[in-house]
Amino acid sequence: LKEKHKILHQLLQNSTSPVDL
Amino acid sequence: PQLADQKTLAKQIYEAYLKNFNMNKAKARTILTGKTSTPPFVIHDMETLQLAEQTLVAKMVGSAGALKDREAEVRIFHCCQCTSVETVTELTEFAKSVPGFSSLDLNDQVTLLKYGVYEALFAMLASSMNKDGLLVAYGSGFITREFLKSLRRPFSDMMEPKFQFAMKFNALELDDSDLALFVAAIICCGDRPGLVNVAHIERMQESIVQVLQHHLLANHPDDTFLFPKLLQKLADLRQLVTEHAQLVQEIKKTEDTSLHPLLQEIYRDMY
Repeated sequence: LKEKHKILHQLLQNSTSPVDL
Repeated sequence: PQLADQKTLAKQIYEAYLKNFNMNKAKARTILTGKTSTPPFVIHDMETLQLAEQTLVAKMVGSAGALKDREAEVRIFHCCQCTSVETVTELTEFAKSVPGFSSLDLNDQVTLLKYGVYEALFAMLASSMNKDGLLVAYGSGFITREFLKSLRRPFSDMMEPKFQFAMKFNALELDDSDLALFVAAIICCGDRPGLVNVAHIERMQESIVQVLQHHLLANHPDDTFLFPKLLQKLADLRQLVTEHAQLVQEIKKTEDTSLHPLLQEIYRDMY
């Protein structure tokens, strides 16, 4: 599941993560 | 002691909500009721849309970028995606501040967000809506419902169901302290597909829902049925998200538009 949701996973692990379009 | 624990939980969740969300109902209502020194710029046709793009949302649309020459519908769709990505990021931070969430299995945290963020997003979007339109660009713009309805299909079908939900939801007159608990209850939901540690999440959900029930009784003593009405809204939101996900899939199939990778992750194998 983590593999399929890399950005969500990254957001959960990092305090703030800019997500650029 | 149990009541004290409940009050602490309610306070923690409310503080996390105020801290993590850029827009809230109190702010939105101040703008929508004309109590700010500068009223929002009204987007009601193609001309005012272009003006807004040059000033309010230049960064989002990337006025010098690839979207400059695309049709209005595609540019608006892109803006909606930007706002959604920002809200998902805020919701993730909010979820992490809900007591117990961060100690859940990481796969379960992902699942709760995957299924919860859009329901939460549409519940909160209602705060920025009235019957005539929606606040955009952090409250500096207001796009009219009629203009959104006048776009070509399938884009014109995007927002109208959200307005219809919002009008009924706003009639419940929730404030930010109620919404904070409601959003927490949406996210900590024990029946999302694929959860590993259901019992753990159900315990969390139970305490949040109990706090919500007591908070509503205290905060809205004249509306004794507010709690069951809100439980019904959870089901309505699930339906709203299902229909929204179908529409996005249709747009992805039939239109030449890109979908942000974060939103792709969320929509993939959702329902």
